[in-house]
Amino acid sequence: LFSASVVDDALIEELEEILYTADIGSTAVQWLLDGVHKERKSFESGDDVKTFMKKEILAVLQSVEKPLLPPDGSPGVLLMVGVNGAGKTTTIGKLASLFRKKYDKKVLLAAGDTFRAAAVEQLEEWGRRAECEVIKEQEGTDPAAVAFNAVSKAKAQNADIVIVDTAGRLQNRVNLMEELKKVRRVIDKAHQGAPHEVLLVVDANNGQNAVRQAVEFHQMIGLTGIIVTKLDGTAKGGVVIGIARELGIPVRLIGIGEKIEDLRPFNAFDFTEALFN
Amino acid sequence: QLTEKLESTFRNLRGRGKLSEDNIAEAVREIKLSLLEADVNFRVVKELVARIKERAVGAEVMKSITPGQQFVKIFHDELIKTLGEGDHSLNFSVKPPAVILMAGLQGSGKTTSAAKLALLLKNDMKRRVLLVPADVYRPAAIEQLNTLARSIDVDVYPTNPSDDPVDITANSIEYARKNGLDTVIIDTAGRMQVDEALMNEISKIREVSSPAEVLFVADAMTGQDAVTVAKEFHNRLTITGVILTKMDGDARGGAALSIHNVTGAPVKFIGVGEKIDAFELFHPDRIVSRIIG
Ligand SMILES: Nc1nc2c(ncn2[C@@H]2O[C@H](COP(=O)(O)OP(=O)(O)OP(=O)(O)O)[C@@H](O)[C@H]2O)c(=O)[nH]1
Ligand SMILES: Nc1nc2c(ncn2[C@@H]2O[C@H](COP(=O)(O)OP(=O)(O)OP(=O)(O)O)[C@@H](O)[C@H]2O)c(=O)[nH]1
Ligand SMILES: [Mg+2]
Ligand SMILES: [Mg+2]
Repeated sequence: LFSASVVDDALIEELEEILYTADIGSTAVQWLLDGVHKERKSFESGDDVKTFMKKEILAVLQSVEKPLLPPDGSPGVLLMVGVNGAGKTTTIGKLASLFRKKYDKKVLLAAGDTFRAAAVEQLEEWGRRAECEVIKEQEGTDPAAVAFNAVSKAKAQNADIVIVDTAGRLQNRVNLMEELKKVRRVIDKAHQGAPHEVLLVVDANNGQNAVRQAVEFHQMIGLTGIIVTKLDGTAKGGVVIGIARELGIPVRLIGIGEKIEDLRPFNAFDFTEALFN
Repeated sequence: QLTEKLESTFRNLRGRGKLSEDNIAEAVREIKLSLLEADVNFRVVKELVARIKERAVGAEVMKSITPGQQFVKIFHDELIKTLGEGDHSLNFSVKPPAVILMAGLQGSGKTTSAAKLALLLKNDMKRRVLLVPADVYRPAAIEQLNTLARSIDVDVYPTNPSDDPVDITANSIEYARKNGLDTVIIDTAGRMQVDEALMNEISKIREVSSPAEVLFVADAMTGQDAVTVAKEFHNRLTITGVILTKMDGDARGGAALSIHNVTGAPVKFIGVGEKIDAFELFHPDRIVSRIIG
């Protein structure tokens, strides 16, 4: 079928391996290969084909590249959500430090995971490292109550920013997703218009389930951004392409390690280059 | 007359000949795609499909199903056999205390699973377990394991963040020996397989503990990189078993096949929730249906 062009079965196989092993997913892989097939007469080498695909991917990712600035809102409120172990609590520590140091913001952290063992202690340690106050309640308190109290306190103290931590939850657990919906609703009750940012934290090691996460969380509470963590490993995080194509949710930040400074703005160009390395 | 009629009936019942490359081509394509969408690694998919196709071609077509459907059934059974092979129990036939080492990437569920395993061993096998918090890096990791241990009334070795994980390991085993505890479960910090310093650390931990089991704890939502990660952990530690966590989610769980393919280690347990009793023995049937889709 492709014998007249450089795009033969061997090249297709090679490209599929690169794309699939980057967790790009079958829908996006098909989209890219359809594009390659359309342009097949214009390629003079396998490298030409790769350059073409990089360009297609870059266009998609550039359309969702949007830096995260500390939201105005007196206070600006950020809600961190995501599945278990994605890196929410750690990212909050990094973000709090960034907002305080780089933007000179007064940041309060809300210990909204009232369920998991030592979740509050973990956030408190990050609060110490970022030099930000942590608002917490008794273990087992309704997370919505914690969020409400933190936002109210922030208004009273004239804090600039509140970052609300939540317990990890799998998107198919209906009662936990309902709980999150309630947390969001209560934050708005405490301060109209809040939360100003709702950020889904996604582990770069995840496969296609990350797209399901984005779809479900977005449907439940509306996302304003994605943060991809653990990009200091060997996983490429290609699911971002599927999420971008399907939902268009902006990718704001990436986590590249476990230290407080290991947070970077999402850069579409660097990310696309890394997919093909 | 009647004999002829009966013969033709039997001939039809015997089906339409044999499975061939052609009459299963569509099913092969669909299975490949399904496995990729289930997060099975690209090369593992290629290898599995080639191997099973070779086994299937030439088989007699069964009555009342199409060749494609029969290939899917053969594939399904092969995967169950693959994931079912190996010893799915824990090896305790060692001089006590038996050490179980938990290893894996950040956030995969090691600490939670360590406690879940402790509870299962205590309840089902009446073992006397010591939980050991050897993660001195993650904020409140020691508190996390302490809290979990308290909740199930299992001993936990006293640790400070200033301690060295290799010393913690050696000292805790000595402690277990002196106090008649027959099982030591070592919780370690999450680490990337490309982090030289931390991989050296866990190699040393393995060296001083001579574990009866090295359990690789992997998130059921892990994608293609499962092979790269598992291969390196296996190279360094010799994985004896896998715990697949967060199976209460809707991830297809293809990582299980990828990990088994590169380590040969059986999945021994699955995590099915955040609660400490959400822990089960692994049975291949459910995950295979999930993966094939
Ligand atoms: N290497 C690396 N590790 C990370 C990164 N972000 C988070 N982690 C680690 O991932 C693990 C889980 O992080 P947490 O912050 O506890 O994740 P979480 O989403 O709050 O987890 P739950 O609250 O239990 O759902 C910890 O060991 C973190 O140090 C990252 O960018 N790179
Ligand atoms: N739903 C669900 N959550 C789980 C399961 N196993 C662990 N978790 C959750 O996953 C998150 C991470 O678990 P941890 O035990 O902290 O993971 P870890 O591997 O010790 O993390 P690090 O020490 O940071 O590498 C926590 O929120 C756990 O409650 C499971 O089977 N199902
Ligand atoms: Mg957390
Ligand atoms: Mg842990």
